[in-house]
Amino acid sequence: STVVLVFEAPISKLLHKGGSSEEFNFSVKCGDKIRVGEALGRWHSS
Amino acid sequence: TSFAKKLPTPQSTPSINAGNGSSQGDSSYLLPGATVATILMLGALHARRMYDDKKTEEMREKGIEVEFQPDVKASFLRLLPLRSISRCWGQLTSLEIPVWLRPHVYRAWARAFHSNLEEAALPLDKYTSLKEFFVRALKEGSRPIDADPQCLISPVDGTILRFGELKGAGAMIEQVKGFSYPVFSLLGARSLLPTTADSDVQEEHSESIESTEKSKKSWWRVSLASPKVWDPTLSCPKRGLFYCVIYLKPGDYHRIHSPADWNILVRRHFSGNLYPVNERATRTFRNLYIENERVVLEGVWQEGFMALAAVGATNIGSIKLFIEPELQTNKPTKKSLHSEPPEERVYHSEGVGRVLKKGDELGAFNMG
Repeated sequence: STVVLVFEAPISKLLHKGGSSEEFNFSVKCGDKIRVGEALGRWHSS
Repeated sequence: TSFAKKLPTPQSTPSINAGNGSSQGDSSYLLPGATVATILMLGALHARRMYDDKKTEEMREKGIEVEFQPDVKASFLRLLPLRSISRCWGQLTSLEIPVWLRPHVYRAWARAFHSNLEEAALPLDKYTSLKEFFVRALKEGSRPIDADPQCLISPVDGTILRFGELKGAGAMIEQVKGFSYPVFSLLGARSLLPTTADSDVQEEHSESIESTEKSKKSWWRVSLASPKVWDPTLSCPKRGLFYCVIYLKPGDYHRIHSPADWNILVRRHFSGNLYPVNERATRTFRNLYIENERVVLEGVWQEGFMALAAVGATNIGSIKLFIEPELQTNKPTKKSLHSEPPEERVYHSEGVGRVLKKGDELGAFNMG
């Protein structure tokens, strides 16, 4: 079986005041084994 | 040697019962011959498959991406009554196993499919059938949830097949190099994929997610009326649309969890077919994920739109939703279902939809 996830995430978000931006990035590669609860990707203010 | 003994010796002298003797020799000769031929054929097929898989593995290690390549086997599989086969498999695996035999059966399964029996929540002899064992829960704490508030977690155990960003109004998801399918075919023409008009509403909604505990006002105003075409050039530039495809092997843990805090608004069930979805099938079956039976959940999370599509397969044809236990999948059907529109249920009209926290269980795949 297969699960396909489709989701919106920040690509570049000028935060108020700080002017920094957030960007979603995957933290996996094709072929990686992954388990429930592990991060597929994160977005952090850069 | 017994096989050789039955061969008639050339110098044997003809005798009265020669007819019986030779016909007796012939029939016993035929039986092992057919058995030997079948074993040889199966062996050859298995060797061929091992060779193909090894070749694919070597290509992948060299960084060469295997391209889409339909083959005769895929065309042959399309002719088989896969749904009936799947349902028979489900009947078989739901047969009760004698208590003393259960640990042996489940250990054999675990050895064949590399399952981790240590994590099973119950002692092995408590699972009455293979089907019950297959959809087992795990011990508390077996899957710690990443606490980072700015991360999306995997909803299942499995192998990452594809991931990426969807661009353009006709957004396509790559099934395998050389073949892609439209995201709308996967989610359905009435998908809630956002357009410009809705982005403000979503903006309001995203803020309201954090303040849910404070205000109980209705969360979501979404027009389910007309089909939407998602076009990033029109929607506000700060958000993109991403996808990730995760394949679950037969030995993997098969419950589905919530990838984030989200509010599920709509559920769509596509009956479709039940082709196999293993790695080889993704390289040889056209439109695999949009032809197979699947359940699509759509809703909204703090960063906007989210959809999760659980796609069944021949051996794992059933998809259970803990948030909607009455949903039945892999039902006996007569005509081709590919053209049938999906059966849709709108949760949010009953209130705020189905609200789940990151890591909550929301469903499970099961055999048959």
